[in-house]
Amino acid sequence: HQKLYTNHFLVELDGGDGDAQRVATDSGFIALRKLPFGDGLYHFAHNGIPKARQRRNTRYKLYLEKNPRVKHAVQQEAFNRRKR
Amino acid sequence: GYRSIREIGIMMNDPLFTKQWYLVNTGQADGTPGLDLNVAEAWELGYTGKGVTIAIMDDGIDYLHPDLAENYNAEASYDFSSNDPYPYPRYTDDWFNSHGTRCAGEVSAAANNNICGVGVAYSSRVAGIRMLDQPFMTDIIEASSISHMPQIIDIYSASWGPTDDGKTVDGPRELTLQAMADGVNKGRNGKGSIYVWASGDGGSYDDCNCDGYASSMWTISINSAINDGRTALYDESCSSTLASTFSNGRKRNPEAGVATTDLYGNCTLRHSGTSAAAPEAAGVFALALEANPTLTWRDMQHLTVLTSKRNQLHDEVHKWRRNGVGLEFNHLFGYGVLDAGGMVKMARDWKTVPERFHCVGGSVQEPQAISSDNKMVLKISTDACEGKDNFVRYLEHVQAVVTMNSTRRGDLNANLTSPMGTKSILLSRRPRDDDSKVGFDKWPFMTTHTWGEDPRGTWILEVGFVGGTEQKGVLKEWTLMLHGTQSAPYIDQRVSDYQSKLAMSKKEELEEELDEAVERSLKSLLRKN
Repeated sequence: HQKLYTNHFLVELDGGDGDAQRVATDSGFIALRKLPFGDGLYHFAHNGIPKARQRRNTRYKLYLEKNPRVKHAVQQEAFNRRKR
Repeated sequence: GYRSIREIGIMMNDPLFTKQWYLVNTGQADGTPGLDLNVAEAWELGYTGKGVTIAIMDDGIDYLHPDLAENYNAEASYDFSSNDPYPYPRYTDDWFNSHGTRCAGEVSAAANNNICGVGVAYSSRVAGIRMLDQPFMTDIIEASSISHMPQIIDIYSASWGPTDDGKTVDGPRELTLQAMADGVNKGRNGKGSIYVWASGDGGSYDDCNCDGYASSMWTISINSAINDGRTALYDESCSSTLASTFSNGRKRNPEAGVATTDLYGNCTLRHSGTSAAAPEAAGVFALALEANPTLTWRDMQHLTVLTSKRNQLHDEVHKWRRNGVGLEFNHLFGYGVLDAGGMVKMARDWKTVPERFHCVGGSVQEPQAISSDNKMVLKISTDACEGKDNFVRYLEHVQAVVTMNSTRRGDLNANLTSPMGTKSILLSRRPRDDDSKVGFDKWPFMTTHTWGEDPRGTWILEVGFVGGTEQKGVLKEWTLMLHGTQSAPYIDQRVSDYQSKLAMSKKEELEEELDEAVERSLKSLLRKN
């Protein structure tokens, strides 16, 4: 299937919630939450990016990863789930 | 194992209670009396789900519904579709977002309040996790839902999955797998979160082993029967299904549907699809957890295998069979219909099962051609890591991790036969699947049918094509993964019913342990002489 990419990112970073908020604010993202497993995994979203697009948004990914606190950022792929 | 209908003295004033045949089946809508979840026995013993929280991962919950509000656990609820703590369903003209509210009613609808019906675990608490109602699903939303408050939420119920169109092969992505692993290892303060999955709505065109959520070892995959024991028309079948509960699914009779709560304070008799299977099972597991809060995620699967009953379930396509240690199973119903009474009685005295080990039984890495002329047969002889620390002597789950491609994926058919002679259908034909590019890439086909067996010996994998046209394929890799215990899981369990599967399994284990002990002593004597 044609892949789709959303405006949600998984961001792995050093530091705590405060640092995550600062990284998000600095990059124009919203830090939605910390994931309760793994280390320093956060869920970011950006309202300026289309909700679903066929091409990755490399610019915002690199922009995030330029921040020294950010280890890496992964744009979330969109897929379908159905109610049964 | 049947009970007389007259023994059941459960009377509730909830108007839909008498129509909830999956709770107490007295033959409503041409159903089969006695074919139900046997919750009456559990309730009579005092188990109604007190202290247990079940999360419904779905499109939200009408937590203002008078039949749900009392048991609603707001603290454990969240809305990952809109990122706020209020998982109230979004209104649509066709009430499209009623799914979660209907599932919640089957688990936790309050009893004796003269509203709608009664939940299987009517004193349990229900949390809403709204995570299906956004334009697209993402790995991070699934992972966040599956790992939400694992120290408060005991059971996660899911009645959704990849599209059941008979041509999809899909499952949890990386983050969600990590979340599940974290849940079963650390959830419930180390006892493990319990994930319950409805196996699928794809009917005979699909195979739920192609659904990575349902076929995961970490989820209890539940199928559904209708009120007279037949299969629902939308039932899929696969070897990873562990047990069954009930849903509508074949009859026009409105009372043969599943009665539960509906949006905006309403009730419904027509909750359709296999989605009701998971919350009903979650309710039964909640009763067992109340009886024994120390049960681990694996204990729950063992109890499911040991207490589920064939009862009066019948499947025209797949016959009921017995595995190598005498446990009766069916390719669609698993080990049978859940028996809440039997489960809580066994749960009360249950001692947690021994440590679980994982062994790579063997692997075939050379490419093997698959043709339409005859089946390709591969054999792996394994000692199940005997003599090593990770020796697996008593099986729980078995996975055949397979990489294969073909000119038409849907015509592929795969069977796995264990050393003790139990044949599992790993993959059935899926006539709508015309994939010729993606195939299966390290896909973990799982079977629960060899539960309790001794894995040592030769495993046989047969792969072929079924269907009229000539096809070609290649199997690139097969790795046999064995998961189970080193010591006998039932030998220390207390048996109260000598007709039960537990009694039979315990006797089998005692005999085998005795044989092996005698064998060991003979060998040491011979060595000395």
